[in-house]
Amino acid sequence: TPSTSTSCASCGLPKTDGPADGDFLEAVKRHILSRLQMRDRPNITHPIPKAAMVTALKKLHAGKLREDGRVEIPNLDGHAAYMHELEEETSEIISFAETDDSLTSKTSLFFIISNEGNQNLHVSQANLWLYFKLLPSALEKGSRRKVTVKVYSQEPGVGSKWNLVEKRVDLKRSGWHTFPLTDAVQMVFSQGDRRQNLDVRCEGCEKMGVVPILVNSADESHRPFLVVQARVADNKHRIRKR
Amino acid sequence: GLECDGSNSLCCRQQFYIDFRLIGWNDWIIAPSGYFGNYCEGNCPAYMAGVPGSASSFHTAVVNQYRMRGMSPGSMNSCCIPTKLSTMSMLYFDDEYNIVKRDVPNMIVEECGCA
Repeated sequence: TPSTSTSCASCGLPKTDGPADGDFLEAVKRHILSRLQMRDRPNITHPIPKAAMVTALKKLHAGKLREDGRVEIPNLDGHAAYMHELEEETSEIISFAETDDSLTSKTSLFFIISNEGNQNLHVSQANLWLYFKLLPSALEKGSRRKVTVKVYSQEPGVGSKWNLVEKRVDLKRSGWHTFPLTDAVQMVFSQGDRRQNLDVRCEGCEKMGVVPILVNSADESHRPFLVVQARVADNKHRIRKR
Repeated sequence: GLECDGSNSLCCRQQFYIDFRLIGWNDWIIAPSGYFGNYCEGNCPAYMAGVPGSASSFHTAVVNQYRMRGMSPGSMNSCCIPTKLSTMSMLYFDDEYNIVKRDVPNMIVEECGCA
């Protein structure tokens, strides 16, 4: 074994009697996480539906990967009704949030969901994506920040609103979170409407130093958006648009 | 490359397998079921340094260039290093419950040699 002064950084480990000791195991764990560009192992709080796994694996075998290698699994947070839908049977409409003067509250926003040709669309899945930013002060308040996010459907001007989804969000860092809105978007389509008005309220955000990013011209890259997967209800033709 | 079998102290590859079930990582790593965290260990005497085939690494090429130019770095110690690494394909859940498939290059030490 070379002496310390002349050894190189890439030299192999010295022979040890018990290579499987705790430190070595921890080093290997850290190595795996760093290669996967993760700080910690993900916290899997509830079991993954087998149907979701099967769908993901089918997509993998069919080569339907996104560029970053991810396989999109619809609604893993307990709404697994659409796992059987293959990607080629649906299409995606992505709509970015807007706001105008008719919306009285700063927490109000709306989406115009394009439906060219006024086709009879069946919504198989719709998710609202919201970005939550952790303020520097939040980082000093411990590692877990649980907030409750409520998304309301709102009639502009009238003021009446009803709760569409309520979700407890556990924030470890700034990032995107999804909120299922399938039924609400389906209702918009079935009424022949294109506009979805929403009001987003976050309980505990202020206290925890968390800011949900709504429509903000200074932060366009975190603008809320709505992803709708739909197909024409009568003849199942694909809708070739995004 | 030599496999470590305890019979000598020369540079060799020590196999080390971690079963994800045993460390409680099988809930987020779908495949594979474990990881070969192999590593290199052992001594590199002078006659083993730069042996073609067993240590065809970049480091060896550099040292050989010095030797060809008559600038043999005689005082340079030889190291037991990975000379062949392979890619590991992983299927796992990330923080957002996405299933991610990633081919991680240079993840598994396949061969060790002296350089």
